[in-house]
Amino acid sequence: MDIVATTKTYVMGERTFYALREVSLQVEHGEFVAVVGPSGSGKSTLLNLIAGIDRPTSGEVWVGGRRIDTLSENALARWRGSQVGVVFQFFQLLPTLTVLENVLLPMQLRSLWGGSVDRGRAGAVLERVGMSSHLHKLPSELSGGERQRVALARALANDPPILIADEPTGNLDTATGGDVIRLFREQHEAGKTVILVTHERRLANVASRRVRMLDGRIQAGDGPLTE
Amino acid sequence: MDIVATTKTYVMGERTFYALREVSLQVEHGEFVAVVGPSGSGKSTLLNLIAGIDRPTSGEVWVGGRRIDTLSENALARWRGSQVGVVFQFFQLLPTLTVLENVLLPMQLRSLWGGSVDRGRAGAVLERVGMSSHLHKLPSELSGGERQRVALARALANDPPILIADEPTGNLDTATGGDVIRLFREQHEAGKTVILVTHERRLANVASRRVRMLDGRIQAGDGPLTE
Ligand SMILES: Nc1ncnc2c1ncn2[C@@H]1O[C@H](COP(=O)(O)OP(=O)(O)OP(=O)(O)O)[C@@H](O)[C@H]1O
Ligand SMILES: Nc1ncnc2c1ncn2[C@@H]1O[C@H](COP(=O)(O)OP(=O)(O)OP(=O)(O)O)[C@@H](O)[C@H]1O
Ligand SMILES: [Mg+2]
Ligand SMILES: [Mg+2]
Repeated sequence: MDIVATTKTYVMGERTFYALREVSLQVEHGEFVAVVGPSGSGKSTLLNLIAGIDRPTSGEVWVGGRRIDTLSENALARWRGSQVGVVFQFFQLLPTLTVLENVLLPMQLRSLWGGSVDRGRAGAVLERVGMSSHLHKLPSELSGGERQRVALARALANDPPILIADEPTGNLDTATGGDVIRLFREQHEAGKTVILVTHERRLANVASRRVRMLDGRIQAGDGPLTE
Repeated sequence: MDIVATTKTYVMGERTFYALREVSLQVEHGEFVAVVGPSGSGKSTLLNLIAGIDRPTSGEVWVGGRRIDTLSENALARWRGSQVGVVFQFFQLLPTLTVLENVLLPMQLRSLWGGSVDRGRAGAVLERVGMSSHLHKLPSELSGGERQRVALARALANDPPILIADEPTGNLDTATGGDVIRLFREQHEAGKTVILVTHERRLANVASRRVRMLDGRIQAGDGPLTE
């Protein structure tokens, strides 16, 4: 993965907000990277560009040897469906689908181009995140941490090579959060590329390196968090 | 505040989910209480009953010498508007109102019964949470942590005697979270009653006591968190 001199701005009236300023970042296949930094520093924006959810104002985004920021909407959706699993900061579960249906959906979308829909795998992934007694509930009938775990299960549905997560333990207590951290380590040990945003020291220090952000720029230094 | 043998259940087909089971809890005026416990243990459900956002299946909820679970919708909304400030676990900012408008709204609602709308105070509260350079943005134009801080500012708009917050630092980095913790301490030192859910040890241990929940019940012991 190669982010080359990427900027993201938002124009509001006469003002221009800079979410990212000339950011460059290389991540090797199979690496585990944690992105840390203050609120508003550009972490989610960076993740959205890497996941192909948003496009940069200028610069280039290459993932898996392919340039993705110039792909058409259709090609980008197809690429995402098979290459990337994303856990959004606020989950974005489909409110009218049950827990199980939300996890089956990425499989159904991918089956349009040849994948298979596997209920057994969907159930197993939900069991792995401790949610198998809530399969037929709607997102509105779950607690905050339960929704977060369903969002994680959905990101794993197609067993993608790249896993991108934005504060995946933000709504979880220490014990439940510990379970989720173990899951990310297992994904990494299975050879997946894992890129996540976290402000939790435990999780940040499990990654192979840290990328520190401040006011839309990447800072020097990738050592463990100490405070 | 007095919660008396309160149960909350959800019936789904033949199954009944117990979110709270015969919970009793007393909180003195001016106390600072932190509610902790695993994901799905009933923390948000308890807070929603105390804040008058939801009603129990059985039991009684008394706040400030008044029984609130039997109030009419109108009376409950009026009571909430002047007595309680709530920071929801997922913010619930109004998407079509700007940051400043979201904070002015509780004042405007209260002015129906005699309060005043004070733009100066709204600006000051937003300054206090570090959001004064985003006043005219919509919630969709903010980062996760920025939205959380706007939700906190809104809860303080009417300077209520009771402040209820559900994971108020869940989306914040250590430094920004530290600022928010200081704000809760200031509210407590000013004589407000503060009841919040958190899984963050720092914040839980700043409270005067902790209430531990598990599977819808309150556990014994209110000492500091150690792990
Ligand atoms: N409308 C509903 N229908 C069925 N079950 C529900 C409903 N709302 C909540 N629940 C269940 O009640 C339990 C308690 O939920 P609550 O939101 O209080 O948990 P919590 O302690 O706040 O958890 P978290 O830390 O994950 O936010 C959960 O297991 C949840 O699935
Ligand atoms: N549509 C938009 N219009 C204007 N500004 C925006 C927009 N989207 C994001 N921003 C700004 O870009 C900056 C970076 O946002 P981003 O969501 O990447 O931050 P973050 O590091 O993820 O923060 P947090 O830890 O609070 O989630 C923020 O200051 C935000 O206000
Ligand atoms: Mg973010
Ligand atoms: Mg909750």
